[in-house]
Amino acid sequence: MGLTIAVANQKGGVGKTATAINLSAALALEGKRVLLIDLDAQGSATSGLGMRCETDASVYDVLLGRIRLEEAILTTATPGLDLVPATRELAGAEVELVTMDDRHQRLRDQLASVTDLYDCVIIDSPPALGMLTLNALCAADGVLVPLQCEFYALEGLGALLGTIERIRMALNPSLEIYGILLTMYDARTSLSRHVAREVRDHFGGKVLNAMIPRNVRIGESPSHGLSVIAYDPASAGAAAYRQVGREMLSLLSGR
Amino acid sequence: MGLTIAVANQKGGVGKTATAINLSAALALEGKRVLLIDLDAQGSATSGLGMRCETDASVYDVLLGRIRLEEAILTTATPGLDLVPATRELAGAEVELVTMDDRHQRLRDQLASVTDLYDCVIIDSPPALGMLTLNALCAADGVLVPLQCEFYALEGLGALLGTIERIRMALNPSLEIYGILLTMYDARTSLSRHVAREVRDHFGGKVLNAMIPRNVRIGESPSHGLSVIAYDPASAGAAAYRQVGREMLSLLSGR
Ligand SMILES: Nc1ncnc2c1ncn2[C@@H]1O[C@H](COP(=O)(O)OP(=O)(O)OP(=O)(O)O)[C@@H](O)[C@H]1O
Ligand SMILES: Nc1ncnc2c1ncn2[C@@H]1O[C@H](COP(=O)(O)OP(=O)(O)OP(=O)(O)O)[C@@H](O)[C@H]1O
Ligand SMILES: [Mg+2]
Ligand SMILES: [Mg+2]
Repeated sequence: MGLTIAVANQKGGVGKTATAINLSAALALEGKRVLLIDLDAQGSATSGLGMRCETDASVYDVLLGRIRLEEAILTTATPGLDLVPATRELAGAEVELVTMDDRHQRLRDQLASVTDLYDCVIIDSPPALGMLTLNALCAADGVLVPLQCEFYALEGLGALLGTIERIRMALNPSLEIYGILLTMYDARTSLSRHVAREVRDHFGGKVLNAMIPRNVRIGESPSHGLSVIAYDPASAGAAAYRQVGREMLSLLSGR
Repeated sequence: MGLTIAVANQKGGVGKTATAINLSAALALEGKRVLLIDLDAQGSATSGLGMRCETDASVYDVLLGRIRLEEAILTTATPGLDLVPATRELAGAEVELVTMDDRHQRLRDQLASVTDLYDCVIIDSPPALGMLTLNALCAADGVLVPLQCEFYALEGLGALLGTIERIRMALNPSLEIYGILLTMYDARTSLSRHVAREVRDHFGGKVLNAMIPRNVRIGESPSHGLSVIAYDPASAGAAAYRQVGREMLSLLSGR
């Protein structure tokens, strides 16, 4: 029975997609069977792995009930890693889902038929607390929150943790916070050091030991359709995401 | 009669708020009377200028018609720069506006009573192509598109330009693209240089000459509640945003 992890933070550009792709790849390289679901109409996780949704089978069609989730699954160049792609049409789902009775659990219901096929399902969310992120949080067992080492990081975290708590109370009682992951850490700037220290002071053990450095290889890898681990295994970015993989594995094996 | 500029790009973390705050400050320091409207529920433009919405008078109340825009205007520490703040409640507007007949022009209608008081109105948008960004694009005379020098930059631009064209045809015939602004440019990386060259090749004269470098002072300034121009006037970030101000002024004076 696989575990489902939502990668979420409504602040934009904090490394959600980079984390979703590279954690998925790190777990696949450890021999796990992983399904990555792109729940962002921008389709960054889809294009970052060099994939295009050729047919009408995207996560949008799955949410609207036109096809089953299995029909949208693509295999990627990374052994053990499959993908459910997103297309721009997904932007329409924010409004279309609102009118459905079971609007918050469309993804959860569809996932039930495939979680046995995978050790881990990872969901990349858009930069908003709307219907799509709600579906991700209702489908997930736990949430991984990438947090950029920048001023605005702490501002938005309160809203996100509040939303997660409300969802746990009302819609998904088993939802946990698997961890806060510090991203784009630049040891040369006092801003980065200050934010990292403040987050660790506030959230203690909830913050993963692994910290993702600002590393140009992470920014370059999607242009090659690869995870940073496949693109430049010796890079600091690859090492950091392999460490995230190990931390999540030890966390998940305890469940 | 002031001009209204929407700062928009649905990709997250590309420097929308940094551009909205620092362009506003640059124009105010040139002696213009500027109104900055924070249309993002994260409230980054509000907190980045050290402001908090004390009363119930935020842009959310304005959009729902509870108060007039003038009642939500705050003066900031920068002479000539006023702000309409945002609060988290604004996230609810995405859904609440959908049911209103005039949902796309709520902001435009409210702005009509204040544009005579300002030389320029600047609107900071959230990282989505939803109701709030739609309101910003319907209220605006022109759009400024911050574009991060990263792989995903060009991916989302097509969707945004398509949305702008649809809005011009159906809802706001005078909407123009005032420019594409390259942000977080790091001359040391081939990724940055490659993306900047590709954007200039594709979009030619639409791309502003000014280019915003990745500059830690820009990231530090919001933690002091100041624009980068006020925080560190000698920094490369301040110089770049002053240049953006001059380019926008020469563009606007021609209208
Ligand atoms: N540690 C890092 N070092 C350098 N660049 C990074 C790093 N992490 C992510 N990036 C790059 O920064 C940009 C933003 O990251 P990413 O797209 O993963 O964020 P996001 O939170 O998914 O954004 P959105 O809110 O738009 O979904 C991307 O161009 C990505 O390649
Ligand atoms: N040129 C720059 N150099 C360094 N840091 C920058 C620069 N521009 C913006 N930043 C920082 O990068 C982060 C992202 O920028 P910003 O919040 O302005 O983007 P945004 O597009 O408004 O994000 P969102 O999509 O969440 O609204 C912020 O922490 C900001 O302070
Ligand atoms: Mg993303
Ligand atoms: Mg912003």
